[in-house]
Amino acid sequence: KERSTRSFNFGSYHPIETIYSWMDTLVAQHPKLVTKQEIGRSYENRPMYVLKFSTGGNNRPAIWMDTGIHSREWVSQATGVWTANKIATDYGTDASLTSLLNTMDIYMLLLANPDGYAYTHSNDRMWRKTRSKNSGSVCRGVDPNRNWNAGFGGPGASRNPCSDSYHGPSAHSEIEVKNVVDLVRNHGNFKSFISVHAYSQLLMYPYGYSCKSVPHQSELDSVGRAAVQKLTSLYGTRYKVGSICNIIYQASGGSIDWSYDIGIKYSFAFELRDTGRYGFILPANQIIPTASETWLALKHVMEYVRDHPY
Amino acid sequence: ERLFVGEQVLRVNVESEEQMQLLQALETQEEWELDFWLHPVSTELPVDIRVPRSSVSAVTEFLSAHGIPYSVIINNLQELLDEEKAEMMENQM
Repeated sequence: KERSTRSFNFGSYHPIETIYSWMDTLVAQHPKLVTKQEIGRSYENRPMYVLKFSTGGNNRPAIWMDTGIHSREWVSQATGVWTANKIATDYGTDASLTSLLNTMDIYMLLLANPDGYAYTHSNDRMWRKTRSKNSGSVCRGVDPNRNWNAGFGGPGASRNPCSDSYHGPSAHSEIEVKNVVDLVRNHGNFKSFISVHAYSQLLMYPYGYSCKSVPHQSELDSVGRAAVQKLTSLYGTRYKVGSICNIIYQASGGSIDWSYDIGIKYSFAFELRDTGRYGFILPANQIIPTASETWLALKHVMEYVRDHPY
Repeated sequence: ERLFVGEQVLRVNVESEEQMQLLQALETQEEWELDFWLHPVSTELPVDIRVPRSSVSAVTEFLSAHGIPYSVIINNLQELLDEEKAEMMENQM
């Protein structure tokens, strides 16, 4: 197993076991900043770990970030790993990040769909959903980004268990979703919720379940545009910015709609790059460039959240 | 393990609302077992479709018959997956 973060290759894809083992190494290397918390188990009983970055305080305002909710979007999990390491190693040297972590916490769920991710390594690289059994159907899995209690079961999700956008039997029916819902609700002090997907180079804000504008639409739009400007400055990767419904399609039951509706104003979804026309099979040599450019946008959003308490 | 030998990924750049509707009709068509990596949503965004080998000729004929321009961005998906797996194995070693 890759024991030290120094030998861990952030420019390669890794199976779930290696990523989980690396998490322990990261915590061991930054014991005053990073802790690993099990927030529950997946359908197939895999642990779901959140990395918490905190310099103290009690229930500080926090930023949530998840990657890999759609398991085949491998560059999102890989970007999450690189970003977690970046936060840990830059704390104390990057003044802006240090000031952020002196007042806020960051929670990162790197493998938001662990069963699906394991399945893409062992059985079907194109798998996107969870692996839960659907009663009355031979088809397995629910689209974990259609299962949130936000316009649940509305347009842009399928009631067919064999569909890749199947919303599931009820909101939060997927234990992987419910684990996050419970953590966020119990914490009660999240100020930003960022979900990272791939691909198509988009930075989106709510709503997906409806094309009506959210009350904070203009603020979210301007934060998104400024963040994307930073991202583009590194390698020229061009992103579009807009609400999920207006920029791609109506999609009900999405996570950032849920987070916005429970009061987490700064809710965003990233669709990472595919500059090479590889779709979900982005070559590993594009992981670090993707993560590096994404970091500039993520950092901008987090700094804005830090500077605009509510 | 599921293999994707001979499967292609087509990138379709729709040019009209009519073409968009034709592609959206394909989304509900189950016979060809198409996997939309990018869905037909606007003429500004490409549509990427993974096509099983058995459906490649039917799909390309359909697109050509309707004058819908497309390109093949992945010619044999399994080849790319084999490269990806080889890279991971090499890294682990």
